[in-house]
Amino acid sequence: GKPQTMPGARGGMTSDITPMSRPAMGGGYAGANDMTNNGLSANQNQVLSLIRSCPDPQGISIQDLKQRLSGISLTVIKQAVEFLSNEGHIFSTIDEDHFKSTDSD
Amino acid sequence: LDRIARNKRAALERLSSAQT
Repeated sequence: GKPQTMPGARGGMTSDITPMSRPAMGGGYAGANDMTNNGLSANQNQVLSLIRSCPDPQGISIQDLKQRLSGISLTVIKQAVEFLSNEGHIFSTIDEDHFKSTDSD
Repeated sequence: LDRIARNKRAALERLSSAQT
């Protein structure tokens, strides 16, 4: 007789297409829903704007950031800095504790 | 302070490749 079904045929419409979301979230917390229009969380925006506002050629230190953002824990600041650095918004200068923004000038 | 310029260049490259 004629073969009717083809077991194991490379099946038709599987719908598990992975969406092209940005897998850039490092670290353990994914719940920052506080996104603004540039795709950064509120904390990340605060850190970024502080780094931008620093005129020193060697940038601003993590300790300075911590002092000015007294409501944010050092861990969160470091996560934000790491994220911004990965995205290219900021970079470390004289050492791994000093940062400057790329788009300030 | 050569390092700063180098890091900045690297960061700018990351930035442009991260932007859509």
